[in-house]
Amino acid sequence: DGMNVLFIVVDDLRPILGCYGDKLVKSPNIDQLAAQSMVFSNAYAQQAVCAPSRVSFLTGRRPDTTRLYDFYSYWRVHAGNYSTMPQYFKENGYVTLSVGKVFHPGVSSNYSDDYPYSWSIPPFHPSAEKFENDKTCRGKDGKLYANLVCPVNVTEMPGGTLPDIQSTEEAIRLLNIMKTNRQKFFLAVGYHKPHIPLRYPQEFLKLYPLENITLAPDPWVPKKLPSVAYNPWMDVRQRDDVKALNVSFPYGPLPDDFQRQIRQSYYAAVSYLDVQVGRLLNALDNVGLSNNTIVVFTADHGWSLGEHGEWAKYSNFDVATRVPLMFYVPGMTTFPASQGARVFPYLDPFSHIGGSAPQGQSEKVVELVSVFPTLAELAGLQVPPACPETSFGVVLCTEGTSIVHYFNVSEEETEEGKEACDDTDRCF
Amino acid sequence: NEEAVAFSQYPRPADTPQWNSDKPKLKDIRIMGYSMRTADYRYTVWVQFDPNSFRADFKDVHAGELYMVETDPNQDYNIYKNASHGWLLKKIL
Repeated sequence: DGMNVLFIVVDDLRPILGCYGDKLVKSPNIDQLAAQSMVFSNAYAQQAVCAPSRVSFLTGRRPDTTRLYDFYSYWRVHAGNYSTMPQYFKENGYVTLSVGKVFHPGVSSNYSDDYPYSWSIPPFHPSAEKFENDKTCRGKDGKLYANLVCPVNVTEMPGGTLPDIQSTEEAIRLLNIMKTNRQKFFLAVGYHKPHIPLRYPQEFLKLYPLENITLAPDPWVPKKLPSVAYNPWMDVRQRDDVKALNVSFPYGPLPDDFQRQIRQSYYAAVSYLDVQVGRLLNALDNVGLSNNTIVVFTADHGWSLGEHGEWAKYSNFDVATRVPLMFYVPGMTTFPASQGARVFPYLDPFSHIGGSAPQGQSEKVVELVSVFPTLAELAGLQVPPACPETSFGVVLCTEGTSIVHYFNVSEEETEEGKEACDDTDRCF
Repeated sequence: NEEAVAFSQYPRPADTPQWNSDKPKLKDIRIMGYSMRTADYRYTVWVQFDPNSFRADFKDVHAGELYMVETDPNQDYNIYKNASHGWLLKKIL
């Protein structure tokens, strides 16, 4: 009988992770997942902005087919009544559940996260989400601001919590229910951080002393960059701490010291996210479902951290479009753990030493629009057919292609001397 | 063909940065940047776009970018104007 699916999607996370070779970041829990997964090093979003990217990979269609390039249309009304990936799993006997930010909220998901089409029960949104852009960041003068860089004392936050902490708690609650009911589930968990504001528990700053933080390797606007290609990072400029710097439009630059503070807080937010993922995967162990649950870990797009003199996403640069993408498939990317053994024990980024290499790695250039057909194939469902040239009238098809065949580590991707793999099961 | 390719795109309201360049509403989109990524290069053409017909006019190219992964992994040296790329335009089409 098909495996469960735990689909983790992170807002604005570029591959700043140990398993993607970043030497500075502390991401032990995501690295532990990667150590038992197939990791794609060259995965790209179809558009580097939230709603269009999410609607694209959740329907398996490109933006020119969803006709969503902004935030203000719902594909079923505006372009075509395309089935979504969760809807397809729901139609194939799965209980489908959404926690946190999976679809972008608002018009683009019909103010309902596309419920009831995509989800079996009304999607969960953390109550703390509504305070996300409030003045909750304490400035040097002790007053509260709506800053970009926003390390906080969680106990001082409204409700004494943060959205991603609430999302993890709800996801764990649902895992326990699914375990009891013994129902096959597709649980999507959408984390908000490191999307701005970079608001995270202040203790994570300890992991990244400012003296260890450098500028981007190329913090200047390239000479031959066409002006149309440049993203003037307007949302960053609107934050109180950036506004106070009076930076010129459109090219800035931000003061070096502040650039390093942004980068420091992005890293801290990634480690905060890693703790949430660690708690969630630890709970999967606790309910004994790690051996029959596929775990997908990805993001909706990347984020510029000063490269090319840019911040945020909103461009076609690699730093804005490249995302982490990994698939944990018990019995395929890793041998099932012996009964009762833990697969994802929680690892504390404040004390955990050492990294872990991905189990399998592919350098192949792949796209988020391929996640839908890939996950269908991994779960043993019929793979949706390829879309015809024009597919506005086609309810179920995909403009991506399944990348399961890349799970074999082929000749040109193995290091010298390692035996090429032509049998996925044997290899893993 | 076998080569693995990833396509991205991004809309713009104008050729030069303005307050809504990051997130233009559909009605304000005038240019679409289509990117094609392979293991060897990144090729982008910024072409005229009509938000009413949703048509991109690849004959009306506003600007282009070409970066070679091996020699310029950070995409800092745009060689679009120095290289012949007619075949790339055909390919992205």
